[in-house]
Amino acid sequence: KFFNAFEFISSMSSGFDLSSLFESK
Amino acid sequence: RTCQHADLERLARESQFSVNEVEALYELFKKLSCSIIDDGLIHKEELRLALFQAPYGENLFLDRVFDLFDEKKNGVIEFEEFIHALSVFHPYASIQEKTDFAFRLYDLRQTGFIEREEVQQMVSAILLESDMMLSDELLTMIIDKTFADADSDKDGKISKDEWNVYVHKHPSLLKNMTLPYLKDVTTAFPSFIFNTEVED
Repeated sequence: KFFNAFEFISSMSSGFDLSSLFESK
Repeated sequence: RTCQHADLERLARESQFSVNEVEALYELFKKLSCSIIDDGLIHKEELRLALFQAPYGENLFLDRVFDLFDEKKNGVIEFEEFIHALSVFHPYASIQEKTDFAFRLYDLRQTGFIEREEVQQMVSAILLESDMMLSDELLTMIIDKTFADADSDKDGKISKDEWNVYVHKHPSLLKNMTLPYLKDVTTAFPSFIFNTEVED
């Protein structure tokens, strides 16, 4: 499915997903 | 530590946020910055706790995000640094700002290029983090294919210009660089109203 390394990194890395900052409010 | 009116106005000018939104984000900042050490600064453990619900454990990406927030490189995130970095994630921030920020995230060794080893390191970190297995052969194939597409001068590293072109071709790469919540922070943190200095 992921033949683009950056696509893989950006969709799989939880450390880059800052939305949880707001979800934990 | 408090945030004076002049600071709020300056931060609003320097970011995509209104004064009231900066105030609302100050409520979030206060909460994050006192979760472990109550000193009005966000320490790495506090960011980790907010993102992963656990204060310990190594994470390559968390380290990079923290480093980019920490403009002064003093090991903590101050409120103005928090606003500056979050502004890049605003839905109205320019694509160029987001593209630049993503480049700096991926340029692990801060050489001004995204090198093959760095991409390999990031992919391997995710595989480890998510308990996924991938053969070395397949990993090499994925990196080869990515570089064939992104590294147009074939020097084994992705320059800023090459990155700009590549992201333009693959805009979904910036998906994580936009936080829709930021359009609505005053609703998300209504308690700012009790401390507000101005009416927008």
